[in-house]
Amino acid sequence: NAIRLAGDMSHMASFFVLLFKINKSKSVAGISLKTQELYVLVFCTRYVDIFWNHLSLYNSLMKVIFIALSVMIVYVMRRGVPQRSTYNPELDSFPHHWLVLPCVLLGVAINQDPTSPFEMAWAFSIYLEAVAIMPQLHMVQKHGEAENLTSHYIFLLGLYRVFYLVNWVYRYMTEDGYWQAIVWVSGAVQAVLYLDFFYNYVKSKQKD
Amino acid sequence: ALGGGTHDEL
Repeated sequence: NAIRLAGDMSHMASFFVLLFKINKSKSVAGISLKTQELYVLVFCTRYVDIFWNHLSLYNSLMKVIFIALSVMIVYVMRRGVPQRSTYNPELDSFPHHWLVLPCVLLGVAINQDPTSPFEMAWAFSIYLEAVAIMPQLHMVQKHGEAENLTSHYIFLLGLYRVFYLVNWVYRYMTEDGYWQAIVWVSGAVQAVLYLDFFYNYVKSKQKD
Repeated sequence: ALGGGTHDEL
């Protein structure tokens, strides 16, 4: 549906905005490498079914694009010259292991098929995605304020989440028996994390 | 039940 497509497009746009920012400004200052590495982990654990699930060309293609773009971002941040010298590890200090570990335990404990390692990995990726933005939000707070393109990037990620939430309401009403507890709860948690950022984003845009 | 089925979203 169109709402879901809008969500995917804002998600993809967020990658391009970030890649544009770090190529144009030649700097990754203010960008959390931890958040970006968590996203690589999210996509690689969720999309392992790319090898046997062929729901549509769109889905398979988007999976490849999301993995490729997130890996590309981490690559530029770690290896890019001069980008790698502009990274601020001291500001990127969120204890991310405390995000991954509970998500692993949750993924093993609560999933759609306890006999399937793929379902465990899939549930893990859903839980981890919900909280993966936290190191980035933490960094924005420590920095005081995010650069324009960085805040557009975070805004697009939050927007993607809002579109998906609306898409689930739409699907629940139009598709008989459509119901997904894990993604709905995690998606709602993920959206809540952006509320404070959204508030400040809109406020600063009004000031401009 | 948790709902679920095919993972047709990204």
